[in-house]
Amino acid sequence: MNIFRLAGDMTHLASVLVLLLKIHTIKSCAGVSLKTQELYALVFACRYLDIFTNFVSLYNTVMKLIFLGSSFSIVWYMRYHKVVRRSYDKDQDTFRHYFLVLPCLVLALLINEKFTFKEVMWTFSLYLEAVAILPQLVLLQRTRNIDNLTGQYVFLLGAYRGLYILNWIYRYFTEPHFVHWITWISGLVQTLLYADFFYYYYQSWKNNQKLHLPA
Amino acid sequence: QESDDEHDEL
Repeated sequence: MNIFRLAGDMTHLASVLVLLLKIHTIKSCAGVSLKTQELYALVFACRYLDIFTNFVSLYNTVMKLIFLGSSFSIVWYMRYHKVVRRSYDKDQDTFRHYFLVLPCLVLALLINEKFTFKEVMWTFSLYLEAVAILPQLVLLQRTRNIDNLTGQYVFLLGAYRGLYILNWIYRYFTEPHFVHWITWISGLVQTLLYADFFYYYYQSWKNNQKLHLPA
Repeated sequence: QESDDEHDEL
């Protein structure tokens, strides 16, 4: 494992911890999109179908369990916790799941490396992860006042994507036959979706102002 | 080296 991959995983982990911290200690999920969180839970459930059959390393297995556990517990908190669920911006978070899920499923059935159930589900999870942030970005755009933790959460997720691209570049040059077009293209699309947010995040950080997205 | 159908990333 190279330094970019490790740093990418750690920022991904940090993003989840920041979100759990916000929900667990402040008992608020204001500005957080339940749609995006449900899509992430679906992404991990479909991607880690091999968790007990394909052992890569203890690190991989533990991280998979953490991502599965945290994504489902965030969804649980936002849906059912008696305090947290009251802070959910339900009326603003109106993105429809199936607009994203159905095209990704069709695409995974058409474009995959191997037409088996596990492989199609894995490909579906890559396509869906690429666009799962959209409901969150739409919600940020709508509510416009973004608290620090929500801003940091999205920033860390974007950083994780960027580091994964560096990891692929590194692996391409250091490992023979490391070519994964589906992973790369969907990963690149996902990272580009953060570009706009990153621009405003950087501006607010540079000017030492509160993050504020234009209408 | 892992074969192509074994995914080693998260």
